Amino acid sequence: SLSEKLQKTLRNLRGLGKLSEKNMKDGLRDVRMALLEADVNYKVVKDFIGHVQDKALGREVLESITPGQQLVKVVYDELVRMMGKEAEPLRLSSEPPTVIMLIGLQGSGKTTTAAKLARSLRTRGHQPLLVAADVYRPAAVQQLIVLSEQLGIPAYSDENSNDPVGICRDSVQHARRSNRDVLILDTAGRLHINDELIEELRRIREILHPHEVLLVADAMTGQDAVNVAEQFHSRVGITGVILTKLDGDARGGAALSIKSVTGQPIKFAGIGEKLDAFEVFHPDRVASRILG
Amino acid sequence: VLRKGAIDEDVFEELEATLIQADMGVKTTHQLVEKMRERVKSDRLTDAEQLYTVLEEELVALMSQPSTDAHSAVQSASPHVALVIGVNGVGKTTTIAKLAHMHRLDGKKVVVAAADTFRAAAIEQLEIWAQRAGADIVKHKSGADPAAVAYDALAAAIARKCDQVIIDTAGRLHTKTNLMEELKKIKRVLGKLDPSAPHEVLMVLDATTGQNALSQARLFTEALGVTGIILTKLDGTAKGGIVVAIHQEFGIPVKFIGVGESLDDLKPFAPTEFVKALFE
Ligand SMILES: Nc1nc2c(ncn2[C@@H]2O[C@H](COP(=O)(O)OP(=O)(O)OP(=O)(O)O)[C@@H](O)[C@H]2O)c(=O)[nH]1
Ligand SMILES: Nc1nc2c(ncn2[C@@H]2O[C@H](COP(=O)(O)OP(=O)(O)OP(=O)(O)O)[C@@H](O)[C@H]2O)c(=O)[nH]1
Ligand SMILES: [Mg+2]
Ligand SMILES: [Mg+2]
Repeated sequence: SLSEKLQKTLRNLRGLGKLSEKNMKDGLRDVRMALLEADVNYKVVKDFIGHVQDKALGREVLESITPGQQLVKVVYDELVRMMGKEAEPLRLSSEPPTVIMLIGLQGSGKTTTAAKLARSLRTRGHQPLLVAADVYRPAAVQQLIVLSEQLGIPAYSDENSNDPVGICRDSVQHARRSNRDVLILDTAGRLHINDELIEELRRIREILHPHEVLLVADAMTGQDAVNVAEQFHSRVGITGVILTKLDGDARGGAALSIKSVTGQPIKFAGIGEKLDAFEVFHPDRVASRILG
Repeated sequence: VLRKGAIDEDVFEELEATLIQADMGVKTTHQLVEKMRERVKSDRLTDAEQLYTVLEEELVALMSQPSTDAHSAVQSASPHVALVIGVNGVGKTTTIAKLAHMHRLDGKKVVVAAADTFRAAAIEQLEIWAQRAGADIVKHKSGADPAAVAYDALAAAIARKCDQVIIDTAGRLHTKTNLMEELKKIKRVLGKLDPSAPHEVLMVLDATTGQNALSQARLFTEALGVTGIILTKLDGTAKGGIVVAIHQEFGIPVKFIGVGESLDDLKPFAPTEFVKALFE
């Protein structure tokens, strides 16, 4: 682990005055390697090490803990701070229906997450409506309908339409008529570089004015996380992130990359395939994971 | 990419940045950079362009090495059985459709097995793809034993004298022991009908995946013996450099790449093209 590595690297510094650029150099290199191995983006790591150095510089090397422990604490605190110290709640509208739009790359977990989110909202006293706006993937609508039936939560779909924008627009009326106060739009997976499909998302956004546009991202994403997040944010605009598949052993450095490049909060974590495997995002847990 | 001019420390730093950002990982990147420092000295390279040419040759040679499995003996098996595995959402079902389509273009008879009996509408998804690709499908009810589906598919393929059996399995994280046991059972059960089956164990890997791909490769190969990787979603911006690290550590070759969501978006792995794309 990074703590063990740093103990060794910085063992000669104990009680030796202040942490300086020179005596921290080797320790910071260990931190850099650990973050890269954890899939934090190369450029994000560069900035991050700069922040850590600023924070750590000039601190007295305490007698009570090792310099390694001290540096780890600075890194950990800085990771937690950068990933959003406290959980940020979902934005709900004072004039229902609240519209939540889920977007992201192919296979990231949007459809499953839509159902999980619906279940979670119902637990908190809401009446969610799931909207099957993926008309491209074979049996995608069926997938959402099966999940909605498992939960006993209504789903809106239109088997006669191949227009996701129209489906989303019509779902609003349907929500009002059936007294549903939250709409969850499940969109088709798409590449951040597919102009046509990005434009489709922009049109849905324009017409429905979603209160939340959440990027659903896979926790095992590597260096490409910055490109994906940056493009979805600049071209569509996101208000938050849901990180999925955190029940695996991916270190999850993508969390830091995505947060740092979009500035948007990571709101939830997918922690399994079952529909109750869903929780508020805990930056401290992911920080420990990233540090290994 | 810094490809011209004298070879100085900036060039090595740029090289390191490129390889890391391609998801090659710290270990493989450092090995390659060190190797290039040696080559600069031994080959007396003076221009950065030369350095990149040498590196590309090195990588192409690495990724072109044949795998250690008895490939040719296995290809002639009939029906040839491919077990497709991988973590959730990487593109297994879609890739199976593409493989079936490819075999159909060669005039082969294909059976696909809907052995993902767990995920919502997984069977329906494969049914639609099988129809589009012109493959037969063997399926049971949702919730059925995946090993039973795989067994029945191979039995049907033998009876119908089909050429290819491709088995779709549910996505699963490699860290879930009970799910890995389920895969081992599928493999054992296939062996009852044909001791040499499955002839291929193909791990589908998403090109956007980072270092976790190493853990996936490790655990899937420990459990089943992975014979090849299919790297999907290379039509995005991710480079998929992790396959270089996987090749270094486990000797597993990349057999195909996925470059889109349609039936013909599957290409045989071409090391030269792959390496060129790493540096674009
Ligand atoms: N282990 C685990 N699996 C997950 C999680 N979230 C989703 N999955 C699985 O990931 C796979 C992909 O999920 P989907 O919901 O189909 O993903 P998607 O983003 O809707 O896919 P597209 O619509 O094709 O873009 C499925 O096998 C899900 O069961 C999670 O938090 N943990
Ligand atoms: N752009 C792109 N998308 C792909 C590629 N391969 C698969 N996909 C998409 O990735 C998503 C997931 O594909 P699936 O075939 O359902 O993946 P899977 O591994 O079977 O998923 P689970 O069974 O849920 O684990 C779908 O939206 C596919 O269209 C590819 O090469 N490029
Ligand atoms: Mg979906
Ligand atoms: Mg599948």
